[in-house]
Amino acid sequence: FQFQEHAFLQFLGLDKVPSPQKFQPVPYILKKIFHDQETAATIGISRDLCYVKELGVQGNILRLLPDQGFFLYSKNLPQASPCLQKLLYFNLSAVKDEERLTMAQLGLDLGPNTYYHLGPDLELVLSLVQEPHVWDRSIPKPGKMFVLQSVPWPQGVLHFNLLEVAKDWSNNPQKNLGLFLEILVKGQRDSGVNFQLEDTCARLRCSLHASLLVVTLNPKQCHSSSRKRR
Amino acid sequence: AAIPAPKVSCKNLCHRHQLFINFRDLGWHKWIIAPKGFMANYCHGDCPFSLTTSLNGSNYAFMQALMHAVDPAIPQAVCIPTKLSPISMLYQDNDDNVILRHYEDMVVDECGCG
Repeated sequence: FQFQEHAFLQFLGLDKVPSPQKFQPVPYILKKIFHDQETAATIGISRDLCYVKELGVQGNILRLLPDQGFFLYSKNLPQASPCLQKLLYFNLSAVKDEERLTMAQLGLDLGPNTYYHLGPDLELVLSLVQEPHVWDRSIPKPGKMFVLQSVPWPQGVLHFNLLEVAKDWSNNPQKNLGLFLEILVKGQRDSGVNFQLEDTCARLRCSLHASLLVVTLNPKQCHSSSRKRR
Repeated sequence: AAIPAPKVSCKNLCHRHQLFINFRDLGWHKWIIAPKGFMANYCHGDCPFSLTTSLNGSNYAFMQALMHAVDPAIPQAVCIPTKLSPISMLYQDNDDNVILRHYEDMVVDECGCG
C-alpha cells in the first residue's frame, strides 16, 4: 500500500514532509477556529471556508509565524537603559505570491496574567527597523514608531494590527528588517512594594513571547465562495 | 410483464465505503497537530436500472440505466459522491510556522447513482 505521499503533500500545498524540531504552542484562537470548523463539518452545517468568522476577515489559510529575532543589550547602566530591547523578525516567505493578505496581528505575550506578581507599569515602544542592523551598534536605528503605550503589568497578551506593514514586507521582502521593541519600567504602581529593577527585567525577558498571526486568501481556492455569497 | 429484477445482493449496490487514514501510520503525526487522521471514504457499487430511483440517483442516472437495459453497450449509471464535507488541518511547517488550512469537498458523506 504505497501511499502517494508526494502527491498528497502537493495537494496540501506542501513541497515536502515538514520535520519540525519542536512543536510550537498553538494559540487558543487557532484551536477554536479548528474545532468550530470540525464541528460544523461533522453536523453537516456548511460554512464559508474562505471567511474566518472568529476573526471577522476573509481568508482560508491562517499562519502563526514565530518571532525569529533576538534580544539586544545596551552598554549603558541598567538604570539608564530600557528594561528590554528586542529585535522582532517574522519570516513571511511561506506566504505565496498569489495569496492576498487580509490580516496580520502581532501578539506580544508579556507573561501570565496573574495577580501574584504585581509588577511596575511598563512603557512599550514598537518601531519599524528601516536600516540593516550593524553589529557594532548595540541597537538598530529605529525608524517609524507606531506604538507608544503604557501598560500595567502583568498584562497577558497584547495585540497590534500590522496589516499594512506586512503587506509592504510581502510585496518588498528586502524591506522586512523586523521591528524594534523596547520596554521600559515606568516607576511602581504601589510605592509600598519595592521592585528590584534587574529581576523585574529578567522576569520580563523570560516571559516575553512574540508571534505574528497572518491570514491570507488564495483566490484560486476561494473564487467559488465569493460566487456563492453573490 | 415486470422485468424480473436481477437478484443483486445489497453489498454490491452503490454505497459509501468508509476508509480512515491514520496520520500516525504515515509518520505524519510528527508535524500534523490535528486531526489524527482523515476519512478517505469512497463510493463503489452497482447502479442497476431497477434501483436507480431508490439509490439516491439523479434523473439522468435513471435514463442512463434505462438506456443500458435497452443497449448494454451504453455504460451503466455510476456510483458517485452526492454529499461532501470539508476538513481542516492544523500543522507545522519547516519554518516552525503553525498553519491552519481548510480543504473543501474532502470527505464523502453520501453516495448515489449519477
